[in-house]
Amino acid sequence: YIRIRGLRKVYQMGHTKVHALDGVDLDIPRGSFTVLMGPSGSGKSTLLYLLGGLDRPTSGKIQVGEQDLNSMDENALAVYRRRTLGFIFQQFNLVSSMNTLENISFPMRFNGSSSKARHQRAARLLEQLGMEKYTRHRPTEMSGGQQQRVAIARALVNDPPVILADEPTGNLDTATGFTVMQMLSDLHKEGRTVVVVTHDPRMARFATRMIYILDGRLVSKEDYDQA
Amino acid sequence: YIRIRGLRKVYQMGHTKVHALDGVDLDIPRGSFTVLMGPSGSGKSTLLYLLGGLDRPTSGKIQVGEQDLNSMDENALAVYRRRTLGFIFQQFNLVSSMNTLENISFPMRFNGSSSKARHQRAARLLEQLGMEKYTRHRPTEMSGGQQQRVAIARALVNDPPVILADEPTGNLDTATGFTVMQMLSDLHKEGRTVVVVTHDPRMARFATRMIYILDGRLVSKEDYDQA
Ligand SMILES: Nc1ncnc2c1ncn2[C@@H]1O[C@H](COP(=O)(O)OP(=O)(O)OP(=O)(O)O)[C@@H](O)[C@H]1O
Ligand SMILES: Nc1ncnc2c1ncn2[C@@H]1O[C@H](COP(=O)(O)OP(=O)(O)OP(=O)(O)O)[C@@H](O)[C@H]1O
Ligand SMILES: [Mg+2]
Ligand SMILES: [Mg+2]
Repeated sequence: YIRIRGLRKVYQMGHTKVHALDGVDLDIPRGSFTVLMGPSGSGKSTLLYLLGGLDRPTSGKIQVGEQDLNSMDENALAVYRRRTLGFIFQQFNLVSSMNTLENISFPMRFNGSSSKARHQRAARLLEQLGMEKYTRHRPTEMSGGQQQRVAIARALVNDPPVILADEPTGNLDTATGFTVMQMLSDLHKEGRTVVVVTHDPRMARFATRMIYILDGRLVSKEDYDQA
Repeated sequence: YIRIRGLRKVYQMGHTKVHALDGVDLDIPRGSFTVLMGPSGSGKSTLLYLLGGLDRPTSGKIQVGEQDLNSMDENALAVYRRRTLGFIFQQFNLVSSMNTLENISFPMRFNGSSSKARHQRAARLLEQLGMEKYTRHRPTEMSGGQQQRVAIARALVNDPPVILADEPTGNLDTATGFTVMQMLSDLHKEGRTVVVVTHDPRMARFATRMIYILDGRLVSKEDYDQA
């Protein structure tokens, strides 16, 4: 379903090259729950950004279903993101001038469902995340973990077939973090394809597949454990 | 050393009042390592901000050594922060136009130590945190965990007697997170007063004292565990 071949992302920093991704080959089957783990700086967010069509690789290809991301222009990528993906950002990326309800409703502005259905869905997600009292709060009026939960609700509100989550529980206490993992797992059981970047080993129990990354390359569990 | 009495922070949101802190009494002995745990939204960052003189309480008092924070004006609070504290922010708060070295050097601009001593100190901290290759990187050119480590180095570069850390390992992998905990513990063993907000139970082993917060109030471990 998702096919990644020879993926590279190189940044030029003055005289040095930073190989954020150094030749990644990866297949992600439809309906799988993939957990990606690796040290800080190993390339996890970079991989997710490229998968999400938010950036372009230096070389290599990414195919999502029938679509070849490299051959798509900015507009086509925007449509791809809107229709296919729910992206949970490591640093939330909420709009600071909008309140919770506005931030969550933002991705719904293009889809055809009735305004009523959309608002019910938003309300249900907020309730599952314990955030129903925060509809009118703006990001600066909420704690770190509350902002993270708004970012999660926003990513899920369009019921996307593919969910890309970049460290979705980093700012959450143990119990709330577990609630989020359950939600992602339930969505997976209903047929969605989920890719979660995390440092939390508890996420592994929900995975149909674990992948490990070191210095921009995928490695075996053995190599990862010995690193 | 740090005495908190009747501390309240209330936010007015339209018609509702949010009691971020709902009457906190707390003593933090000099040279202690206090770990504060609580659910997302329970008031941890608020408590740290007030302790750090970054915000004012609605009522109640905070005394740090001889200083009564309520009676200090903005300039006095700025001096207090510069001389006494190292603050590690939950969302890093790095200056996006400055690179790593500039961000770390920023707090050193007022202290009397020689430029050479300061730069050696900055270099050593970066090395301990595995960040020595990132001196010229700006925040947007670094991963989440790398930015977090720069924020940590910045808080420690002035060798402050009091360290306030708000979820300092949330974006770090297990190994790097442990390195940071060790660093804070070593600084504590050298005599500093450390207060760490964390969701990571591994931090407890370094604590001389655990405190628990629920809905803006300090509670016993039993109440916290049953919540
Ligand atoms: N400016 C504000 N206006 C209104 N409410 C606020 C404001 N800032 C914080 N709050 C509320 O105060 C409460 C405590 O927030 P705080 O940031 O201290 O939580 P926290 O324990 O640090 O949570 P987390 O673990 O998610 O970081 C939360 O319910 C939050 O929504
Ligand atoms: N714009 C950029 N310019 C230069 N280097 C960059 C840039 N963006 C990222 N990098 C580098 O690419 C590497 C991978 O970054 P990435 O954000 O993917 O790491 P990560 O695995 O998500 O880390 P973390 O767990 O800390 O979030 C890092 O070494 C980072 O410094
Ligand atoms: Mg990352
Ligand atoms: Mg907080």
